[in-house]
Amino acid sequence: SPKQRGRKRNRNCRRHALYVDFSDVNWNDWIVAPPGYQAYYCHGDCPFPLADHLNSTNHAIVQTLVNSVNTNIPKACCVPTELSAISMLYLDEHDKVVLKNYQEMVVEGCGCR
Amino acid sequence: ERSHASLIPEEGKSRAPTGLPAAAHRQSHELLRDFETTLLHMFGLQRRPRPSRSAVVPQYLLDLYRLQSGEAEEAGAASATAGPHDAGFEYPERSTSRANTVRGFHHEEHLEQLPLEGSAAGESSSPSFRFLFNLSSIPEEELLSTAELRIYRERVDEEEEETGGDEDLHRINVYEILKAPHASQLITRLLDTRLVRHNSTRWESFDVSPAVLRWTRERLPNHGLAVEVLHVGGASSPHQGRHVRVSRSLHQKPGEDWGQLRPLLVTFGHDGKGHPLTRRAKR
Repeated sequence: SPKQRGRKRNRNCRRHALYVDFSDVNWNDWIVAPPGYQAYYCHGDCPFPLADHLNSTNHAIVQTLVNSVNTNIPKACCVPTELSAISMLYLDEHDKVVLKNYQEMVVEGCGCR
Repeated sequence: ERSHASLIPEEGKSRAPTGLPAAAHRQSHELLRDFETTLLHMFGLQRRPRPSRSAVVPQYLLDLYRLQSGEAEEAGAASATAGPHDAGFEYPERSTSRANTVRGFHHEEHLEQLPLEGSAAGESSSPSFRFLFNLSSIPEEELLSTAELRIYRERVDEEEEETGGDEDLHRINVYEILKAPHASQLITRLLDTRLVRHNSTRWESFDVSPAVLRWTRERLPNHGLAVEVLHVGGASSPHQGRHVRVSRSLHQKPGEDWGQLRPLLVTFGHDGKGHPLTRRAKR
């Protein structure tokens, strides 16, 4: 049924929202901006056969295939396949203001690897 | 307490969660401490920063952040909120295209002497101001590409303005101090110079890269920078020393924030990790 199909699709590997709020760990006294950011995370199944949009590697396809006949071998993992940077403005240990670009802070895409 | 709280609960103030043995709680505390240390190292910090009350975030770096992160575009008419600090703000495209880290430094006033009479410009009788910047917080792995000294100048009121060709012209000279044998004598070399009219309020940016690269890359002694402001109309002009804000005490108006008007040294560098600070639109 459409309902089941929807549920099944939602269980598959995809990107989920994850907002990191710096004030939750009381870091907002030294991080000037941003107050927090949307980091996202990857979660979900990597079922056999792997769909094209799951950005799988050849190895992930082979591993998933082996898993379908031998469950001792785990399925491929749902992981970030594309990440982007964020800039942060903060005061360092010496009270100096720093604007820095940090790579691989935001998940842009997930896939089975 | 909250302002200086951290990821780690204060010793003696935290209570073990109900049912959790003391050993397990200690282990959990250590785990959190390791977790925080790992995060701080990820950000390139040795320990958790504890900003002092006197810490000032320069408006220039805030503007850079907003433009770089795309926040300014999202906010819409950024110019509508532009204050005096935004005057003449231009995104340093060339400098940021090669840098992933921008650092702001205010000069160390307590290490500087009083204005030096006519020292940087030889025979000139205009005062030169010496600025010492402590750049020791720049990590060794960070390779600087450029550095600018930003100086604020404020429009001279029209009622007081004199008419005439050169009456409103000021020359700003920025020198690197190569040696400072005596307080009243400096051996300098000119880094940048500009002729400005005192009919506008804006920040002027001077290229001081050669000096800052000598101090950081070549590890040569940092004797600071000297800034000289000459009024073309002569030292006796009523405008002499009134247009360019290089000193705390000069004509400070009530409510004026010297922390936001004082000279600012900005360094652009790259630590070899990731992409430069290219300007981007907010997703």
